[in-house]
Amino acid sequence: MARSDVLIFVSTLLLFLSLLTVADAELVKSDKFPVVVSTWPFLEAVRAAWRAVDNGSSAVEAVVEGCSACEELRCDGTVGPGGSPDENGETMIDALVMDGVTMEVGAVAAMRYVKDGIRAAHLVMKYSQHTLLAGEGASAFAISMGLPGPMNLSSPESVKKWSDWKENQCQPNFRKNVVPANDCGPYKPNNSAMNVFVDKSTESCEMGAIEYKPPLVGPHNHD
Amino acid sequence: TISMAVIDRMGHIAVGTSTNGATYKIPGRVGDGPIVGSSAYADDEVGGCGATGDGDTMMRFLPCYQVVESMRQGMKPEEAAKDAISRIARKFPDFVGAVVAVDKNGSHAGACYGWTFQYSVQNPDMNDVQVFTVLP
Repeated sequence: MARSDVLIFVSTLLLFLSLLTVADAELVKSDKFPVVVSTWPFLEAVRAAWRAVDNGSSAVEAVVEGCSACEELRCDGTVGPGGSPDENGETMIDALVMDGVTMEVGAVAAMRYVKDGIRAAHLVMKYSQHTLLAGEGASAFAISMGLPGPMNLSSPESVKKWSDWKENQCQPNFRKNVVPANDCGPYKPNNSAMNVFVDKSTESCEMGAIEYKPPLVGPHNHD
Repeated sequence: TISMAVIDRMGHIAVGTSTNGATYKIPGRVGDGPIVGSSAYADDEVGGCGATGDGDTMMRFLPCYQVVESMRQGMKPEEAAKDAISRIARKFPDFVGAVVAVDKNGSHAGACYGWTFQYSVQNPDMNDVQVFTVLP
């Protein structure tokens, strides 16, 4: 190879490498990123995620920080411990984290006795090959991986809400086609309502027999 | 419920959800919160999505998976969000819910049904969090 050819080759290589470096720098210093987007005006949660990701944390770590802040603040009473009592007055936690690069997911469902939902979900992602753990199995896994617990997830507010609901004959609730319809349980199937579905051969089905209840979901009671 | 999407400095996307579910639910009930594609979904090549609302209904439609796949097919975030919500509303006119979508470039939009929805954003153009209001 002639000396001029070598010079041309080296020059071209250097130019290519410098372009790569510029492109890489543009990616890292892009004025588009980072970005944090969250449902609802949970400002402190977004700020927590922003602080993490702006300081160089990964997207997954920032999501965990942001959602964890909301759990600690009990955002709207719909996140973290001390809210949304079930029919037994107990608070349980559902959480999920997903990495859009690796498509790894960790999730916990109906987790009892552990308040840190998103951290538990992250532990499922980091330390298991599973996607979703539920119930007391999720609680045991989270505690074994270092999260605090077991603990009571109720709060004075959630206990009061549940007591008021019990005094109101457990209304409203998510039951349908059961008796008693307007009182607390124990519940049994309302056979007259269920027959509408079972006996499809009759033409005397009265659709009015199917119990309809308006949705219970609102700004302070939602998934 | 909080559902959150983050794009980090490298352009990588992650999503997450945390909730204590619906009040007075039947013990054992699990909503959409921990269901992949329902409360949240992300794909680095496309974008991410978060959802909130009536989880018992929403988890039947995997709205966040729908949003991300619609964006993959070329829809803008606003169009994808509206499409996912309308698919649920067509079948359940009393449904209440919302989704927020963000594409891999950081463009974002929300859509809702049955209530007025707000979502929050922070990016390098903002000094602090900004709240966006979406009407049904």
